[in-house]
Amino acid sequence: IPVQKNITSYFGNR
Amino acid sequence: MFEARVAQAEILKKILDSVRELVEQGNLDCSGTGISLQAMDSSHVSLVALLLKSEGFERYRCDRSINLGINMQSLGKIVKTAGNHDAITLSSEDKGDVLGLMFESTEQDKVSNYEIKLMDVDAEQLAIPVAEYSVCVRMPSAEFARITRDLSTIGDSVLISCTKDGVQFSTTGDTGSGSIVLRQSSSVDDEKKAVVIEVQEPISLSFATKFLVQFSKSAALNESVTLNLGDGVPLMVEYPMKEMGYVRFYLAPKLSN
Repeated sequence: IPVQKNITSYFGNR
Repeated sequence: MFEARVAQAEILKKILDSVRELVEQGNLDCSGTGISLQAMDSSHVSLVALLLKSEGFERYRCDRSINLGINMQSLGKIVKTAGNHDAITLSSEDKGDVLGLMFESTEQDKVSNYEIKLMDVDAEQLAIPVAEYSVCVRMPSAEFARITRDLSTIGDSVLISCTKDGVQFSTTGDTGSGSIVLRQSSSVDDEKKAVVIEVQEPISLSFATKFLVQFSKSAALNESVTLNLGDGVPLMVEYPMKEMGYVRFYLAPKLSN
């Protein structure tokens, strides 16, 4: 089953 | 003191229309260089990044950087009441608790004033790195809207596969399957109608159809849209707005686990 990661996991906190 | 005046309400209406279904609330970050907004959808798989540069405004003043926490639905509803050609001035005091909106008709014979209460929006600010994309597709935004809408009747995922020969959008659902291929335009009479495919490396990635449909509703912002795909990074869909800035949507790919 395909999963979508949370978008925050691709971007760092500013 | 923050004050920003746009000559025509139409552009603000289009911008708010493009984000307000996806984003319930967000912080408008106002600084000397312009207004930006970063907000995630409620399921946190997509992100909207909006930039309105100060040069894009008829008048712009921001003495010190402020965050205006706004309910997008409320803002959208109020801005919708302005005439398309009305000038809109947004304003807020440094420690104010409202965003002021003033609409002025072109003949200056009607002035409307509104205030929206500001709210505390707890949104994390993300650093979005400049990604190296494998593929960049520029295509008419109306075509992108049509393709996503057509495929959304079949499946809840769209596989975007891109090679130098073309870009294929395909989907599979309980009732069947479908695919649409766009080829690079051979002659470019009209830049806006062209399909331009830049490929560093062929790529295939799968995305949730419903978000692509949401993004594609921004077609009013620009006749062209660019889709940027890269391995291991979210899809970036960009609608540039001439001198004003851009609306960008980021979407996490569906990965097989």
